[in-house]
Amino acid sequence: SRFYSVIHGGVGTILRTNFPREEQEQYLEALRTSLRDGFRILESGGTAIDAVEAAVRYMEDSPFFNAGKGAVYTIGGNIELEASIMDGSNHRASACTLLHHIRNPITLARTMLTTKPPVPHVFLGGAQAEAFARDKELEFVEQGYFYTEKRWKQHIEGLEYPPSNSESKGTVYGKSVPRDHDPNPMG
Amino acid sequence: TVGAVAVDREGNIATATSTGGRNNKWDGRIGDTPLIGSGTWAENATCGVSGTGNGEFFIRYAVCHDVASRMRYLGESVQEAAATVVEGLRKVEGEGGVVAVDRYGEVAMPFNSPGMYRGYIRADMEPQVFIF
Repeated sequence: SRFYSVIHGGVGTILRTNFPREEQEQYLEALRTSLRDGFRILESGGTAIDAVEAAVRYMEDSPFFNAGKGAVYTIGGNIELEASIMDGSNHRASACTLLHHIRNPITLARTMLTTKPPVPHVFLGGAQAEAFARDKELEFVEQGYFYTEKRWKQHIEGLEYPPSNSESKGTVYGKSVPRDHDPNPMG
Repeated sequence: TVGAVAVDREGNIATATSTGGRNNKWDGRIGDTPLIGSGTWAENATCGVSGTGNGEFFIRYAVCHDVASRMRYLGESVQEAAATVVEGLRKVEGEGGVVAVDRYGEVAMPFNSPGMYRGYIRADMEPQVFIF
């Protein structure tokens, strides 16, 4: 009857002195809720796979974390998401990347893992991954769903050549805009 | 990045990780999260691990798999293995951390950055959550 769950919501580069107590508490409460979501499944006899999907799914839907809603932007002003899941009982795993419209990438990875007939590949990316998700009737959203003011501001501040309209909230830039080709872009 | 590792009543371990990547990454860049062994690993014989941080380093050092390998081949505990791997990352200027659980429910949550959002829960206890 021993079962356990551990989660993370990413690493922080902000120092404690610059992190308001009220904001810290919002993050902590989101972490607690994620833990409870996963643990409730374990308590009721559910599998570890079910539990980790539920815990991560909550954080994908929360604007506080860099996954799903609240994700960071690419240098081109896009949201590109990725996720993976692994079952330790049989070494089965599934992963997906370069996703632009899947609300919950972890659910796509989970669906790839458990669907019948089995997906013959571990790792799908881009258009094919989203086509599979559409076939399985997973939830799609517009890029604007992922927008948060905080992440957009981080994106703009990290660009060497920011767009003239920094309030554009997720506008994709034209190809004529010079790009920062630093292999370790600010972020 | 977010991640979770769980051990169920049957003793099975699973790991899940999800991310938006790095701020202002190149379009088309793939990080460690979807690469099994780099940002995600699970095997019942050792542990489950989920990583977060500078993905390029997690890929080059196969971080999550390395935690399990140290347990398997060196007989280290999950805490020893995870701490050693994350400390090794720091030495090569790779910033990040992992959460890991072994099959006995021992938890490790080391990181080398100023903070890491993390937490754990066991039966008959309230969730334990931390930032710094």
